[in-house]
Amino acid sequence: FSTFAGEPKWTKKVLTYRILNYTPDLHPADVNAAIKKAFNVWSSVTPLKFVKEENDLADIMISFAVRGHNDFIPFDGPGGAVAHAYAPGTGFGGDAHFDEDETWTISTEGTNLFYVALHEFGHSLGLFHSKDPEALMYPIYRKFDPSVFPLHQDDINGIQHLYGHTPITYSDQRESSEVKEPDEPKEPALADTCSPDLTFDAVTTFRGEIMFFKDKYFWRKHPSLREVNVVLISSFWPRLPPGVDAAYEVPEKDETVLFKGNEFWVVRGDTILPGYPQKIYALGFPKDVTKIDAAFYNRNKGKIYFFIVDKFWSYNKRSQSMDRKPRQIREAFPGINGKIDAVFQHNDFFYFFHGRKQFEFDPGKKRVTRLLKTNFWFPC
Amino acid sequence: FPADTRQKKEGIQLIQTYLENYYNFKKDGESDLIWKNNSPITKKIKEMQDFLGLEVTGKLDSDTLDLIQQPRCGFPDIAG
Repeated sequence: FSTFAGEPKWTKKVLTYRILNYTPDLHPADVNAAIKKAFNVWSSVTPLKFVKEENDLADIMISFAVRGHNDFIPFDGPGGAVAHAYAPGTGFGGDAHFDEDETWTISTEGTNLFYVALHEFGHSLGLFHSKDPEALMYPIYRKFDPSVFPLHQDDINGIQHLYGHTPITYSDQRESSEVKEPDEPKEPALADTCSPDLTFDAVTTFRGEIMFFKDKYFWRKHPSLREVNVVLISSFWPRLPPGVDAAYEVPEKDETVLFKGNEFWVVRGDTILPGYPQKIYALGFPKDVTKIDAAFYNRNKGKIYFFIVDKFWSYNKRSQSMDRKPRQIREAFPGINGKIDAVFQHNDFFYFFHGRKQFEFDPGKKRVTRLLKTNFWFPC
Repeated sequence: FPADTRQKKEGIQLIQTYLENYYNFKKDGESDLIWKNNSPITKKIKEMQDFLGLEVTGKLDSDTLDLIQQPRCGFPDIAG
């Protein structure tokens, strides 16, 4: 990523935007929605919030124009330059202009307004063009895949370099109704760490931190620090498919095992060890097991526990043997019932995640000691 | 063949306009039309190819010609 010379950026966290005019290519409501969705994406990875102005001067003034339009960079008719925007600042600083000679759409045909706006608002917030062809801030407009989170790790690193790491807390969002409204179209946007509906695909310790996996990214959290970092899984382990079903760490070997479907990978830091993926059947599972729901390594016993639906297998690292038959989860872990999303060990407790709940389990007392929210570990 | 020559001329015009718009290239008369390794326009083409992740040839090869005809952000990559 790169920023503008002198690294201009907004010093306030709540920015205003105003749409001065509309393209006849789209219904105004579609333009409003595309612009808001673009700002939402930047909000999801920074503390920034964006509020729509109807009449007054706003920080980011948005307009559609053709050819020469009273600034330094005239548009050039269909194709070529489709839009441009200015670095943060007064006057036309931060403003975004869209070339009305393009065919603006909300689909993958023509020029998609959301995607171009997302790039231009990157400029409005202080990002310059990136040399990474995969980055959103790469200057050439390409067809984009709406099912993929539109920001590349390069873009996330850039904007968090300017505005910090922590996403906004859920309570703030409620205050600024503009940023999140119930009827917002479902988008693969980054889930909010403070939402009461937060669920995880997998959780594991990782070199002293805790990794919370969700869709195509994970949050990194040091147990004793407030800060939360969001990372794309693919930026850590490019060869891994998106989404992780289960994960556990063996700290003394500095190895972490990641499960997806009926395959697993062993990684050391951001390196996938050679010879992986392997099939989970190599661990001794029967063929009718197709995925692992959750797993963790009990350091005190030297055992790895694999949870599948309402049963679990355990693998004894010392004797290198897997249970012949699975056991009911509720038998060994009273109070933990049904399918588990994720589990990890912290200090001498096990933390089981089931939907929107988290159970703190004391293996010594063999009982649940606390019922927690899934976002218990985040600074909400 | 005339078609080749016309195509080449169009290509040259395209790349020159692109470099002026986005890479702060200033035309300085005849010399910039001479495709010498160290001509200003060749240097600019290399700079552009490097920025856009293309193979740096300094020439108007097909990849380069394809890329500069794609829609893009109007903000310059190398500001004046």
